[in-house]
Amino acid sequence: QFIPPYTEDCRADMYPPKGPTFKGRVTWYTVDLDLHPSKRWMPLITDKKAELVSMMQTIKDLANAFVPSGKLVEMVDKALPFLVETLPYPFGDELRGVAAASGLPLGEVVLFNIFYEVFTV
Amino acid sequence: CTSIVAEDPKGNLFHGRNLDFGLFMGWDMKNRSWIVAEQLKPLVVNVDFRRNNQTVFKSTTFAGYIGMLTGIKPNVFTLTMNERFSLDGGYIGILEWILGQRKGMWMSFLTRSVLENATSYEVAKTRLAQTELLAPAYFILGGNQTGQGCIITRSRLLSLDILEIDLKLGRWYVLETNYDHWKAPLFLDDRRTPGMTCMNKTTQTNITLKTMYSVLSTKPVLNKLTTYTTLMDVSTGNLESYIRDCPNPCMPW
Repeated sequence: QFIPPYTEDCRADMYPPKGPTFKGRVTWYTVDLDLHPSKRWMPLITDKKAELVSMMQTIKDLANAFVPSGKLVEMVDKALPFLVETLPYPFGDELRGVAAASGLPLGEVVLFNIFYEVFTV
Repeated sequence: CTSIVAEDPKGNLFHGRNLDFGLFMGWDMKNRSWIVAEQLKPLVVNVDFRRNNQTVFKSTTFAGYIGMLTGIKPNVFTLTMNERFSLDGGYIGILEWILGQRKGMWMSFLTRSVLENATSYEVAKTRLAQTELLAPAYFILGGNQTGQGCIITRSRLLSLDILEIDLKLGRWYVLETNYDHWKAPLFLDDRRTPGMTCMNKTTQTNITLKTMYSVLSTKPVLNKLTTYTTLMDVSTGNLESYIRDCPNPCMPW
């Protein structure tokens, strides 16, 4: 159907995934829950650091487009880190570990992790 | 998002989901795609959470996101979460949290906690239905025995409804998008009707992870917000995920 809502006949035989709707396989990682929470995510984040930093930069660019003064991003960096102290174990320490491994400000890591709550309105 | 739990005639339970995210977060006119959704795709990872060198649960998530939206506790249950939009949304829960009222639980942290600690489908269902939350949500839960599949519709405080697989009523699957199942979806965003049409065409006899992947590949169930598709089989503990693309013409949501 070439006008919205772009429905189509039910697909069949799409598996194994291939063709234009398949963009790639997903890599496996292990998170060792026996490690201290601040260390658990280190190998994964180290591996995905560039992609994570790039995604956060995109979000900051969008935020700055809405609030050109940069105050919104400044608020995230300054105000959100305090939330980490209030989170139940082990989440606060894990977020600190993600921030340390990625080099991102803690407030931005918190923002990424509360996206769901923010966008339910 | 679209999540499905289905039971085949032998009592095997299959769970699939499309994770859609990034609505209104920057539209790329040139590539006709959502900027944030595209940026999330390289961050999709499968994670095997282990304790004492043994798998506790497996999940598909985004690197840097420590809560869970999709996961399997092998041989026990499968779980996905879909966004439920409401004026009484998560921003109120966040404000309450900031002001020191911290009875509720963050959504994806609850999902992770259930995957990590719940020991059965029933325990998981009770925790997902009864824990106070910061935001409304849909939890889609599958178990390891016949009839164990449900959609839990949650407000921040209450479980509003639990819709379960009921073979006696001919309900061999449950399918949830982002609307209460007892209400019609927004006419501009009806993924439920095409999803259910394709499930009904597939039939219970033919449902497998492979045929479920085809359902999740049909537009507009597959759309410009779809970042990944995950398929889970509780009995084998198998979780497989694929990064998705929706070639034009394709609905933006």
